[in-house]
Amino acid sequence: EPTMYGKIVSPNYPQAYPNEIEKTWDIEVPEGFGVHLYFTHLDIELSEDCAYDSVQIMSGGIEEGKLCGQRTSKSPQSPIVQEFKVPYNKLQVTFKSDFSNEERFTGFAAYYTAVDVNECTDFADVPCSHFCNNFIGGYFCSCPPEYFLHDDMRNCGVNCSGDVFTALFGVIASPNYPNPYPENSRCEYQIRLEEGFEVVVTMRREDFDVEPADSEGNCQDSLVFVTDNQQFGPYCGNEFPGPLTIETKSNTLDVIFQTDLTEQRKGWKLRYHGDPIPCPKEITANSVWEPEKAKYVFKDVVKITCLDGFEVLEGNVGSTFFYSTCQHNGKWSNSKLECQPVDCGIPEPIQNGKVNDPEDTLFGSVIHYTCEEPYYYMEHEGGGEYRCSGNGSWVNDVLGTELPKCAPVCGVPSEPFVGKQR
Amino acid sequence: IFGGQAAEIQNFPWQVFFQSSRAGGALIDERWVLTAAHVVEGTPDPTMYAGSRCIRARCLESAQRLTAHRVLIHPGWRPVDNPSARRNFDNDIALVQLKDAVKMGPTASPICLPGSAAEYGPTEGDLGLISGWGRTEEKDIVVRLRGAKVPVATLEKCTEAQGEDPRAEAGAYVLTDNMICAGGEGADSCQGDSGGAFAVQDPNEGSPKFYVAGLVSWGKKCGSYGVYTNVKNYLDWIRKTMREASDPGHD
Repeated sequence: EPTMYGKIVSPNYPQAYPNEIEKTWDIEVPEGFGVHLYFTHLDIELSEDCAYDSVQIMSGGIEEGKLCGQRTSKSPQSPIVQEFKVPYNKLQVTFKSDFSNEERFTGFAAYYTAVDVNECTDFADVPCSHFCNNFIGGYFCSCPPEYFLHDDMRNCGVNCSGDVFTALFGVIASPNYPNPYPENSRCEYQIRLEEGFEVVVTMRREDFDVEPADSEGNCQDSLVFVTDNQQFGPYCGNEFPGPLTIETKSNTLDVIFQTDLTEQRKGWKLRYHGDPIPCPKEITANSVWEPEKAKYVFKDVVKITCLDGFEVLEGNVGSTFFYSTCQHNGKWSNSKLECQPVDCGIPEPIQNGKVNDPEDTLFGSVIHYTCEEPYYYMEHEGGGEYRCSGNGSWVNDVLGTELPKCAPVCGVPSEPFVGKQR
Repeated sequence: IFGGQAAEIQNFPWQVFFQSSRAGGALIDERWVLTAAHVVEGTPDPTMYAGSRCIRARCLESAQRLTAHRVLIHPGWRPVDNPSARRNFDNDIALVQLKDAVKMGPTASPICLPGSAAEYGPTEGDLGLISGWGRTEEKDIVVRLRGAKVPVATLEKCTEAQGEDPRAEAGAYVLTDNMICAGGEGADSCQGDSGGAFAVQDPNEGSPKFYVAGLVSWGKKCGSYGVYTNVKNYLDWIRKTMREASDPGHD
């Protein structure tokens, strides 16, 4: 059982210790304490490197000391002739004698006590990233204001995640920028733009100062940009090492800034903006785009007007124009619509006349009406020629859309009356 | 027809047969028949046929039956109590609007109306064609169309013409400028030919083309001079009546 204190003496102490003996004591004090071992008597055969007889103090596999010979206190106020303090709670003491002693040696007497370890200072490794608080039997770490203690109870960080940027333009900077950023932190910022916009990040070289990479090229502190399907970075160094403009091809971007314990620098500041996705400038037959632009982007609306004689059919309804919108996926709406030649349809029949069977009834086609001669004639001037016009009507130069009328021919008998003379 | 001969309907394709009054008319349009007022007087719904030279019942089966939509008698036509004793035939003209259009062809086609120019007023000696199923020298009734050529005469000839009973008729008949006198050489229209066209060749057309200069109206005696309604005097009334009756809002 661990004890707070104790005493160990060599065999037969205070009489002479026997030859050829080896004895070990395992000293253990409660955890969180160190061991203070001090000898009040030491009388062991002296030899070079204590090779014959010795008392050896080991801690954690490391020899803290190996004693032989005679020691006397150097201070009249203290009986201690030799002492060891170890910041660990276990200690092993081994006494060993060889086969012969030319004189009588009485061995050693030693005491040990549990002593508080100042974990904050007694070890080479710093136990806390910021503030270390020692107490008897242990220690705890604490953080400056606005920092929080990580789950490892050793490191402090700042709460810098969670910001979501939805505006089309914005500036994002590391915490405290341009003052040193916090250590041991992971800052995640989200840029979430409307579909149809591409996040474009711009960085000035001088706006970037992050702890450089180690000798193997690994960033200690790093800035990373992540989209759904690609990653930019990690970036670190005295100036921004990446392209000054990053086109992410995505409307969402996660900005991740991770820092380690050491070496905090100015940090970084970036600007971003949403670049509307372009739609291809398509050449559609028989139509005109309005407005005419060199480049069309998301949310642009164009009015596509069919040339004269062409129309767009939506269901059974014909129209001379339609609207198309550049969509978030970079494609035009209504892209299936196209201007087709106007179809005037089958020409209407007329009374007492006929129309020739047209080869087609599309824009520009020509038909001819005729009357049933010789008993009917075309009442109006302009002939019977009709042309399929741009508005889908058969049009005559004189009558317009009015159909020709076949009027009876008057006064012409099909056979003349030949009167017989009396 | 006196002094005439058998004719084909192709010779007079405008000839219309009024079955109920056994008279004639002239087709002047797809939906209009011109006739004499006394033909349709008291006959608001006459039955007519076109396109047949023969008026037997069997023949008429293959003719075009014309149905009257309305009968429009000239407003100047004066009704009398006893039509058989009528002596004043002034304004003896009427229009019959048809319900359906007549299909034109070799046996049915209209005759032209006269132009308004002076040359459309027939002068003495001009030949006109008459046709009908009326009385002949031999028969009171014929079933086959007959036709004749008759010259235009002066109105005096018709005034001077002797009737069946000269004493009774002297000075009783009214002759006006609305009438044309024609005949005199044995060719004449007669009872049953009333309403038929007095067709004259258009002077302004190279190829033969006839217009209706007159309508068979009356005569003192068949076989000499006959009196015809001068259609040219009624052009305005004809056109106005046809225009107004064809107006969709007019009934």
